[in-house]
Amino acid sequence: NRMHLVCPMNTSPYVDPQKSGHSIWEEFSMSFTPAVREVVEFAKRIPGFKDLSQHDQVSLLKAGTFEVLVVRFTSLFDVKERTVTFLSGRKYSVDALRSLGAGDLLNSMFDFTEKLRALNLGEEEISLFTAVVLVSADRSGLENVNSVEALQETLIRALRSLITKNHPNEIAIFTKLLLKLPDLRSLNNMHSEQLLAFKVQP
Amino acid sequence: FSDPASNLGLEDIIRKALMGNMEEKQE
Repeated sequence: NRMHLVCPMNTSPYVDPQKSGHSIWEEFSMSFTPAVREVVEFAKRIPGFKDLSQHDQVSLLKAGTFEVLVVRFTSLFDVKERTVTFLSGRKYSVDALRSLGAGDLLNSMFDFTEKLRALNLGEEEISLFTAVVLVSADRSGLENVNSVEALQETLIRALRSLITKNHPNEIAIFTKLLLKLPDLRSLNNMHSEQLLAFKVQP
Repeated sequence: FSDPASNLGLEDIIRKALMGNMEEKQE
């Protein structure tokens, strides 16, 4: 009987109570599909990604798409104003979303956004970090872990080199950035739990 | 519904989006 969709990948958190669970689900799917396609297009542009097996490309994307979207959409979370911008462009306050059922995940998203922003990374750095997020050799179901690991190491080396070049006096940024990876895993797990709860009673 | 990615139909979207790339690789 859930009546609200607090994920900003919707046009609005409010759901028409007259609509069937199926049509709500269809609309939600239509809303986030373009963002998922963009992640796939991004993955295709990572040098070496297309050389991985088809199975592993799908496995990495299945496991990592949410984490990539979290990094890409930190701009939706206004840490200062405590608002979240939905796909329609309308902003909703944290308090409003909490009253609609948003819980710990929302707070954790704000924490993550705040910490990532504090690193003051440029577009190229964020992009390379996002590639590192996606190409993770410890995702489940990979058939050629060694290939993924080799690509992951190449990307991490490139990220370290870029950060060192751009922030010569702040090498700790690279370490802090890598420490964001387990934070993203944690967000991913929380999000998965929400999805499971939602799908059970659409 | 033990797999959230399957719940969302994510795999289907990903496979379709990758398809051009995959066809290219199969050639």
